[in-house]
Amino acid sequence: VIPEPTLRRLPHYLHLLLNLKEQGVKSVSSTFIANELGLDSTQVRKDVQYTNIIGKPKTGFDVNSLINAIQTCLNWNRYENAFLIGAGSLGTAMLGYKQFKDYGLNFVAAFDNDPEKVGQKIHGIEVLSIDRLPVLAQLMKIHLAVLTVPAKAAQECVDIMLKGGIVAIWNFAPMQIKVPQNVIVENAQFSQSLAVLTRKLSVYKQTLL
Amino acid sequence: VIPEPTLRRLPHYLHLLLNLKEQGVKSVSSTFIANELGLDSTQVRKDVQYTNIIGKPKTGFDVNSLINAIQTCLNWNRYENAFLIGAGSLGTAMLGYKQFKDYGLNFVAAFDNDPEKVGQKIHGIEVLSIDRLPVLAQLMKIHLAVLTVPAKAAQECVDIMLKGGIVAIWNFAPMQIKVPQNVIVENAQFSQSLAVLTRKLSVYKQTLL
Ligand SMILES: NC(=O)c1ccc[n+]([C@@H]2O[C@H](COP(=O)([O-])OP(=O)(O)OC[C@H]3O[C@@H](n4cnc5c(N)ncnc54)[C@H](O)[C@@H]3O)[C@@H](O)[C@H]2O)c1
Ligand SMILES: NC(=O)c1ccc[n+]([C@@H]2O[C@H](COP(=O)([O-])OP(=O)(O)OC[C@H]3O[C@@H](n4cnc5c(N)ncnc54)[C@H](O)[C@@H]3O)[C@@H](O)[C@H]2O)c1
Repeated sequence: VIPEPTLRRLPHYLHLLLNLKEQGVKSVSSTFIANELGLDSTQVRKDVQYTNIIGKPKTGFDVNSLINAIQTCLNWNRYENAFLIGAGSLGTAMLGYKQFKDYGLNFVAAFDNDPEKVGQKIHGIEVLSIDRLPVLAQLMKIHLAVLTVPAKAAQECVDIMLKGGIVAIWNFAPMQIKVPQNVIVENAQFSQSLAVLTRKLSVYKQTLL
Repeated sequence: VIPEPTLRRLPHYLHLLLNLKEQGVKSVSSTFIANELGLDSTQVRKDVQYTNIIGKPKTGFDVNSLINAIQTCLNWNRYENAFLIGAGSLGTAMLGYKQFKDYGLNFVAAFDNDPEKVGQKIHGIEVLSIDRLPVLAQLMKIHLAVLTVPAKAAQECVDIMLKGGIVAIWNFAPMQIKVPQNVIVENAQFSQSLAVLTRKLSVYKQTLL
């Protein structure tokens, strides 16, 4: 099992490696990765071990092999078809974000309860009525869904998603959704991320007084 | 100093407490908070200690005092005027998100290098040319900025922000920006969050085979 802190660092390594590949770099050391990302090189070596890629003493890791290995670990080398629920402003930005395909995320349909949105296409993806989600999720074997509805509507939408057999939810609503134990929930971290920033800024400003 | 993991949990407590307040609940125990959020109650008690709010044996914490204390810890009881750089699809969604004011974040201007966008207003916020950022940041004493430009343009924009005296950056571009040591950077966690989700889903699917 790969520890969650390691899983969260792997995309950083991947972004860096993809950049290096673009620049024609063939191999890289864990020290180089650590310096670039402001991490500890022992930590980087430990993380990379989970990908089963072995570095050579003089040259380090093969960039291509490490890219493939990380993508396989994260399952980003295969497409996961996904639904998006709540085609509002954040949902629309996400439907238009082509780079999600690099992370193996492929939106196939969006759902909303606003009659003005249903029937429209957003970035080429059709917006359907939320009532149709359970049947379509079963038919299309959709396991992953992104939730971008307001907090007040979140639990009600989750219950509909569960009826359709969704087992992995990326939740952007700022509240705790309740799901059965086998369902995977990853809460997007907007308010947590901002909390760290505003706190650190206020502490920094104190030092200036 | 409040540890970062505690800082990241405080917004969860705050969302829950604000909900309870709306329902007229006057006091709450750390056990109740822990159960609602799927956390350990000892952890909740330790976190709350950082806010200096003392619970009473029988009744627990006063909801209002705990809300105020957490908002003060995070500096969300005061407005931090901020700039947003990159008025694209994600930037637009964020400029329109009224709830950021609950987190003390108040966008006062947006910047872009696309001549079609400069001079427009997005959700009432004027989009200005990126060249004007350094002077305006100094004049308006802006310390915090949100970066929603593509990765290729990120470092160049950061260098402009630093010239303006920005000391706290909320970075949405999927790459590591380089800043002097005194500058606070909080990377938004889109790809990290998705990594955890897709990995857990692929492990779960293996168990079904
Ligand atoms: N916009 C941001 O920058 C931002 C930042 C952080 C968090 N969020 C969170 O992301 C979520 C979406 O935010 P937004 O700014 O896109 O809001 P929004 O109001 O623009 O969009 C919400 C969408 O959900 C739909 N909806 C509402 N109830 C529904 C229901 N019962 N079934 C199906 N669809 C329903 C609405 O019709 C709308 O299209 C919210 O929970 C918000 O708190 C947004
Ligand atoms: N859209 C999403 O759902 C999403 C999700 C995760 C991460 N991101 C990241 O957020 C960032 C923004 O994404 P987006 O989808 O809004 O992209 P976008 O292309 O819609 O918007 C980018 C904006 O930045 C502006 N820009 C480009 N170069 C600039 C420069 N040198 N100076 C000033 N402005 C400049 C563009 O004119 C455009 O308005 C990207 O780094 C992206 O990887 C987006």
